[in-house]
Amino acid sequence: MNIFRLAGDMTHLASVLVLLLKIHTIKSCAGVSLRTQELYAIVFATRYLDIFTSFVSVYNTFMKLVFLGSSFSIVWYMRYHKAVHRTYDREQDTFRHWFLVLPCLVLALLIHEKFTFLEVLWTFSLYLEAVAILPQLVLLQRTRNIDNLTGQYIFLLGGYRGLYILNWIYRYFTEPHFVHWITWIAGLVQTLLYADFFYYYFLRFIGGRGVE
Amino acid sequence: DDASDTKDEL
Repeated sequence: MNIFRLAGDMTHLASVLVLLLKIHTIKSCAGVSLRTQELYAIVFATRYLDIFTSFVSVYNTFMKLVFLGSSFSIVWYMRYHKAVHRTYDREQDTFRHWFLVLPCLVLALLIHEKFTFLEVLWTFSLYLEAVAILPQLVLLQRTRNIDNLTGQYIFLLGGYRGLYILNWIYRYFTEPHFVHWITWIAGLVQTLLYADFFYYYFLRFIGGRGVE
Repeated sequence: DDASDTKDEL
C-alpha cells in the first residue's frame, strides 16, 4: 500500500459518502443518474465476488463491504425511497446503460489475464467501471447546472482512479513483474472520460460559482 | 507471479 493507493481509496470513499450525504440528508437525488449508480452496483458485485474466498486484509475487506453497501443502498434509495425517488428525473436519465454491459462482457471474454469465472467477471468489472460514468455525464450535460454536492461527487469519483494510475506507476517502478496492462488501460480510459468534466469543474471552481 | 494473483487492490 502506497500513498497514492491510500489517497485513491480515500477519494473513492469520500465520493460515495458525499453522495450518501446528499441523498440521506436533503432527501434528494436531483442531477444524479440512477443508471450510473446501477452500473456501479454491478461493478462492485462482479469485482468483489472473491470477498469471502480470498482474504487480503481487514482494510481490503472493510472497503469492499463499504463500496458494496453504499452502491446498493444508493440504488435502493433512488428506486424505492418515496421522498428521494420523487426527485429523480427519469425523463432526462435515459442513457441506454444496458448497451454498455454486453460489450464489456464480450470484451472480458476476449481479453483477460486468466480464463476463469472469477477473473473474467473481475475483468468485466474493470471495463464496465471505465464507462459507468457515461450516463451521469450525459445527464449532467442535459440538466446543465448541477448542485455542488453532485459536482463534488463526480469530481471525487473521477479523481480516485487518477490516483490509482499514480499508484500503478509507483508499483511498476518499485515491484518487479508488476505489469497489468488491462487494469492500466481501463483505468486510463476511465480517467480520460472525466477530462471534459474536470475542465469545466476547474473553470467554475476558479470562477467561484456552481458547476454549469 | 503470485503477486498478480491476489487482487490486493479495490
